[in-house]
Amino acid sequence: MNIFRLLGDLSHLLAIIVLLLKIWKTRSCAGISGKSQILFAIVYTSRYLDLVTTYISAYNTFMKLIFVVAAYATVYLMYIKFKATYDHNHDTFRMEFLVIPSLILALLINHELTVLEVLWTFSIYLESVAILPQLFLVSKTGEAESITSHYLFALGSYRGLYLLNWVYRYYAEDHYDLIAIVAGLVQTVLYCDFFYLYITKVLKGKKLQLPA
Amino acid sequence: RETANNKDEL
Repeated sequence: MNIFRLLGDLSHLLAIIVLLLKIWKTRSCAGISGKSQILFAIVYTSRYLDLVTTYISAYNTFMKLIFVVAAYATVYLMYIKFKATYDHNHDTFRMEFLVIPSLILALLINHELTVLEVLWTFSIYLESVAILPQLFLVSKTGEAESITSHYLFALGSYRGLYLLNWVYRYYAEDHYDLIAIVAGLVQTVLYCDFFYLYITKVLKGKKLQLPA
Repeated sequence: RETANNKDEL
């Protein structure tokens, strides 16, 4: 564990908590893509199957459980409890366009052709693009509430910090995993446009509004 | 190398 990895995990945790609190406090999930949230639930379910096979550390188990439970809780709040506030007219990205290619790619490019390893790889590929429905929703409506922007910033920072963690581990521990690194790069790049808007607008107190 | 069963990263 190094500082980048820890900050990455904490940033991820913060993103999840911010999103759940936003939905809970405002009793609304307007502006949030349910498609992205379903994809994240699929991502963490397929990645953390090792919870039942291997024990790594209390930290590892605790965080995995939080990520899985929070993903399902978010989906529950969006599709059941606060269904009436869900922006489904704008949330039109087709999930199969991301799930199917990720699955095919995981079957083709993986470290080992075993069920757990392919599912892990699939989750890494899918995670890298799972935010697309959310970014698509923001671009369709042309704006995002500040709290949604904070959520996206924390979520985007998480994989960016993991990239630094991988650079560190490469030099310090001679450890690297190309699948995770390439997917992590893709994931972070997808946020670049958003990061730019966040820094130039939201941090200056303005609403995140896309140019018309 | 880490395998699916001993990946410590989240």
